[in-house]
Amino acid sequence: ENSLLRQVSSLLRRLPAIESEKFQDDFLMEYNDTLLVSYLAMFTNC
Amino acid sequence: MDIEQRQAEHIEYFVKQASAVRGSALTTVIVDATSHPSLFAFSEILAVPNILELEGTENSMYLYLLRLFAQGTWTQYKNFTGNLPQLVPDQVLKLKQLTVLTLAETTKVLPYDLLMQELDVSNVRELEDFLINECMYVGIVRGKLDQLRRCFEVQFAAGRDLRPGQLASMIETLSDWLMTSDNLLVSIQEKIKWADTMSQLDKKHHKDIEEKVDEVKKTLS
Amino acid sequence: SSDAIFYYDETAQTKFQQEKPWTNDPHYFKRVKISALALLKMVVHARSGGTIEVMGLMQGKTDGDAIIVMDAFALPVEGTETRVNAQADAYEYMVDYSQTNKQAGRLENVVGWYHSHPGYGCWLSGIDVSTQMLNQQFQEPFLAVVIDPTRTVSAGKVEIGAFRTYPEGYKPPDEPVSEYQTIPLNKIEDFGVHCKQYYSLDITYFKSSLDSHLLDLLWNKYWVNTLSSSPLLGNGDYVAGQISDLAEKLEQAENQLSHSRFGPLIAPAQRKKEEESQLAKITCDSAKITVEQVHGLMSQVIKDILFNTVRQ
Repeated sequence: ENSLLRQVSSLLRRLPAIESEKFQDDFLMEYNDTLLVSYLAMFTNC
Repeated sequence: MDIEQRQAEHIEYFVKQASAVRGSALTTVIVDATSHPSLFAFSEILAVPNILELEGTENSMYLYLLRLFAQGTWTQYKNFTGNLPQLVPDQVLKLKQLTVLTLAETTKVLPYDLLMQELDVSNVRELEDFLINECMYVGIVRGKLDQLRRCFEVQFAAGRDLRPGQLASMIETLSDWLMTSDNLLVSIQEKIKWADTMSQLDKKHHKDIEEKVDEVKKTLS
Repeated sequence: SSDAIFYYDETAQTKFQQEKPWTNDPHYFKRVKISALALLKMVVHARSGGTIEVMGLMQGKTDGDAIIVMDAFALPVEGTETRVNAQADAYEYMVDYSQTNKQAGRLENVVGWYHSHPGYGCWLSGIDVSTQMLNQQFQEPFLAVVIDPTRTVSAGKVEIGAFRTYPEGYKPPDEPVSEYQTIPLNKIEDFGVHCKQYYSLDITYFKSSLDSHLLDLLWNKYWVNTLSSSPLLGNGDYVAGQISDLAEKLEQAENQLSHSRFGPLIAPAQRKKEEESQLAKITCDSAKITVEQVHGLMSQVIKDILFNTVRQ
C-alpha cells in the first residue's frame, strides 16, 4: 500500500529525533544534576 | 498523515482518469497530475497498466516525466532536459517542492546554500518565501528557518514515493526500532522487580533493627 | 446511572438548606465530589496564574454529608494571599455571573471557592481561614479548595485539598494524622498557627459519559504534547527553590541541635524527639524532591533511548 509506505517513510525520516552535540551536553548536564540531587539526598538520609 | 488524507482523493481521481484513456490522451492526464497543487505522490498512477504501456512509444517521455516526479529532483530534470518534455510553471513548482522533500530525507538541517543551489534560487529572501509559502503552508514540511545560521531545520517532511531498494532499509530500521523498544521494556520490568526487591529488603532490615532495639531495651531494663 | 449525579433536584436542595444539619455538627460535611470538568477548569486556571495566586468560585449542590462540585468559574482577582479579602474586588462579578447562570438554566448555587498556592502546598493560611470562616457564617454550605499547580506538574498528579473551618472557639477532637506535605520555611509559621482551625475532606471525582468521550478525544489530540513535556525543564525554578528551602531547614535544624547542648535541661528527651522529628521531616522532603527529579530523568532517558538511538 503506497500511502502507508510513504507515511512510514516520513515517520522513519524523523529518527533520530534530536542528534546534536548541544543536546547531548544539556542532557548529560541534566543527568548529572539529578545524580547530584540523589547523592545529596542519600547524605541527608544518612 | 494529513497530507496523505488530503491527496488520497486526488490520487483516486487521476488513477481513474488514467485507467479510462490510452495512448496520447494519457499525456494530458500526466501533465494534469504533475501540475496539481495538492498531489505529491505518483506511485499509484505509475502502477496503472495504461501508463506502463507508454514505454517504448512516442509518448514514452511522459512516462519518464512521471517517474521523475515520483522519485527525482529538479537537478535531475535539468540534467535530462533533452529526453523530457518542457515543463509548465506549475510543474516546475511541484518538482522543486518534491526536491525539498528529497533533500529533507538525507539531512534534518538543510543549509541555505544547498537549497539555493538545488532549487535554482538566487537569494535568501526568495528561498525563504518559497519554503514558507510553497512548502510549509501547503503542509508538506514543518520546520524552523534559522537566519543566523542560514539553515532550515526540518521537523517533519511528507514521504515521497519509494525508490527501489528503499523498502529493505525501512524494514531494517523498523526492526531495529522494535528491538530497541522490546529491550527497553525488558529493562523497565527488571528495574521494577529490582525496586520491589530492594523495598522488601529495606522493610525487613528496618524490622530487624527495631526488633534488636526492643531486645536491647528489654535487656537493659 | 453514572449521569444521575448531574440531575438537580431543587426541592430537595431547598429542603436541605432549610434544615441546616451542619449547624449542629461542625464536622458534618466529610466528602467532596468534584466533576472532571470543574477539576480541569480549576487546574488550568491555577496553572495559568503562574506564580501568582488566583481564585474562583465553584457551583454545585449537596448530597447528605457530601458537597458535589459540578462546575467552577474564575474570578478576576489575583494575589489572594496578599490581601485580607481579595474576594471583595469581585463581588459585582460574582453577582452578575450567578444571575446570568440562572437565566441560562444552570440551577446550581455557589457552594465554595477555590484558590491556588503555587509551589507551597494545599493548606489554609491565616487569611484563607478568616475568609472561609466568614463564608461559612453567611453562605453555608461553603467549601474551600486549594490547588497547587506547581506541585501538580512536578508530582504528575493534581495537588488539591478541600477544607472547612471550625466555628470560632470550637475545639476539635484529636485529628487523624493527615498525609505529610512539605511546607516552605517562610510559610511554616502561618501553616502551624492555623492548622487546627480547619479539617480536610475526602475528595473523589466523577464524570459523565460525554465527559469520558471528550476526554478520550482530548487525549488523542494532546498526548504528544504531554509526552514531550518534562517537569525537569518546566519546573526548574521551583526545584531550585525547594532545594534552597531544604538547605535553610537543615541549617535551622543544625543550629537547634548545637544550642540544645547549652540550653536549660528542661525535658531533654522531648526536645530530642522534636529535633529527630524535624530531621525526619527534612529527610522526607529531600526524598520527595529526589524522587520527583529521578522520575523526570527516567522519562527523559526513556524518550532518548526510544527516539534518539534508532538510526536509519
